[in-house]
Amino acid sequence: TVGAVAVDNEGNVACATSTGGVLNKMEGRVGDTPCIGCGGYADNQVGAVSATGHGEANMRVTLARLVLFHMEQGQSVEAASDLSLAYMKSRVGGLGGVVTVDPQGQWAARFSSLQMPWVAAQKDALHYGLYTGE
Amino acid sequence: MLPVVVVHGGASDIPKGRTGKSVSGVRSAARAGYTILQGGGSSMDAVVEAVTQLENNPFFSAGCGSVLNIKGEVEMDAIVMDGKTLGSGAVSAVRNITNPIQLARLVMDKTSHTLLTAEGANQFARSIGVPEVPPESLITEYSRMCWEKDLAANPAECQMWKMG
Repeated sequence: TVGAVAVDNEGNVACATSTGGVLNKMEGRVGDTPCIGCGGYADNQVGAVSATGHGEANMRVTLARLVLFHMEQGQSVEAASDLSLAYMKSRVGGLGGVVTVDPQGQWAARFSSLQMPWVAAQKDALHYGLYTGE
Repeated sequence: MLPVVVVHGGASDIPKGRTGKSVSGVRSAARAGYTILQGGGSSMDAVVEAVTQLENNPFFSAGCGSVLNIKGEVEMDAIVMDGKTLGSGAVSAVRNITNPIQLARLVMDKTSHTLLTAEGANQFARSIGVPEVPPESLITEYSRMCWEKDLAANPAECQMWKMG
């Protein structure tokens, strides 16, 4: 799975997520990626999220929308992402990751899996990581 | 407000020999998206460009390089969403489109629907002139090797907790 979120000069947010799914999936299996609120969500009033991970777990907690729900409740992009991933892990045992932005350009790349390659480009600088804490 | 692009390359385990290529791939994709923002482009243009680059990079499981299903075939899903309008477009189970993310955007821009699947998505692609490619062209040697290895090691029905 791959994905991206962005904020432009006008403060508009957007998300995009694409995947080949999971290895040896049943023919016809559709995971979280194309489902609104699961593989991605974007709302200028809150922010945007692109998600990855255990697709069926992600769908059961509507991960992308859950992150934005926590932001609506006043959480930061980072805290909202962590709370949502922790909820998915505790409630349905799923691991995954998200990239999240708010309309002001605050961003987070958080994951509960062992690794997730990510990069943020802002103010002509690149921030990137692969393992937790990077 | 500070324009930004944030890109991910998936949460699945990456073999050590492939981590460098994965990180360089997401860096290139983020740069491409950010260049669009710097030129005054929209956040939608930026995310579609970033994801298109990753779909075209065989080191990622989307587009060319997608993992294979139980029959050894590619079936891809994609979504876009625009925070300004809450417009959204998605496709699922498409097999012979190089860039499903661009097809998802066309679903958003050109139809009144939010999700088209399988043959319906392909019919839509044909109707608006999106080129179809041989499905085999999206299968890499690595994805076929992983499929064969996994098929030999696991019963087909054991699908729980694999990550996309």
